[in-house]
Formats: sequence, structure tokens, C-alpha cells
Amino acid sequence: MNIFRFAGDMTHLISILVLLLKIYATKSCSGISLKTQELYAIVFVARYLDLFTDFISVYNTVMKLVFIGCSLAIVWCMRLHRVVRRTYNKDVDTFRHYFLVLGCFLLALFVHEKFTFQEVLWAFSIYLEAVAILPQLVLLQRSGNVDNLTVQYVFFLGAYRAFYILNWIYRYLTEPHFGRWIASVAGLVQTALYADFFYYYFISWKNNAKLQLPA
Amino acid sequence: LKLVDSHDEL
Repeated sequence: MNIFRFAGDMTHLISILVLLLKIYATKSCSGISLKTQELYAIVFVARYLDLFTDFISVYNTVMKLVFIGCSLAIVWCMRLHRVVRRTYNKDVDTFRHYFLVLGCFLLALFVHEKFTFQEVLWAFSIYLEAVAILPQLVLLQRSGNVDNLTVQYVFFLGAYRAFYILNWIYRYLTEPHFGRWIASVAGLVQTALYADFFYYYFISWKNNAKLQLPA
Repeated sequence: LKLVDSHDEL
């Protein structure tokens, strides 16, 4: 464990807590893409299949349970909570995310570390996580004025994988045979997708104005 | 429980 990875995990945890806070405090999920949340639930379930078979550390197991639990709770809340579900605007959340699931699964069938059930699903979850934010970014661009908590949620979600890139560089430099290419390349793509969001986030922060993404 | 380091990251 290195500081970059720990910072990444904490930033990831913060992003999920910010989202839960927004939904719980405002009893609303307006501006949040249910499709992105569903993709994240699939990512965590597909990636943490080894939860009960491989023990790495208490930290690892606890964080996996938290990520799976929170992502399922958010999807449940947005779909079934009698108050919150009414604030979900499916007319703007129209990204066809099933194509992302299919595309990532097909890619995982061809590019993986080992052709085993668990490894193919692990690669699938890595690819899917890289593109899972797309429905949310599209929704942000569609719904002009976005509340602050939603913007913070997307910011922390983007920042966490940037920390992971530093972690992979650090591990590549310090561990002899560290070759985590699937995760590193997908992580670069994932962070690059946030590039324009980060740019407009920084501009809005500098001008102390609300985030305005170009439509 | 086998200890693996194949995917030790979250």
C-alpha cells in the first residue's frame, strides 16, 4: 500500500459519501445519472467476486464491502425509494449504457490477463469503470445548472483514478515485475474522459462561479 | 483462504 493508492481509495470513498449525502440530505437525485450508478454497481460486483475466496487484508475486504454496499444502496434508492425515485428524470438520462456493458464485455473476452471466469470479469470491470462516467458527464452537459454536491461528486470520482495513476507509476518504479497494463491503460482513459470536466471545474473554481459545461 | 497479490488493488 502506498500513499497514492490510499489517497485514491479515500477520494473514491469521499465521492460515494458525497453522493449519499446529496441524496439523503436533499431527498433528491436530480442531476444524478442512474445509468452511471448502475454501471458502477456492475463494476464492483464483477470485480470483487474474489471477496469470499481470496483474503488480501482487512482493509481490502472492508472497502470492497463498502463499495458494493453503497453502489447497490444508491441504485436501490434511485429506483425504489418512494421520495427519491420521483426526482429521477429519466428523460435526460438517455445514454444507451447497455452498449458500454456489451462493448467492455467483448473487449474483456479478447484482452485479459488469464482466460478464466474471474479474470475475464475482472478485466470487464476495469474497462467498464473507465467508461461508466459517460452517462453522468452527458447528463451534466444536458442539465445546465447542476448543484454543487453533484459537481463535487464527479470531481472526487475523477480525482481518485488520477491518484491511482500515480500509484501505478510508483509501483512500476519500486516493484521489479510490476506490470498492471490493463488497469493502467484503462485508468488513463478513465481520467482522460474527465479532462474537459476538470478544465471547466478549475475555471469555475478560479472565477468563483458555478460550473458551466458547454452544451 | 489463499493469500494472493494478483489483484491486491480495489
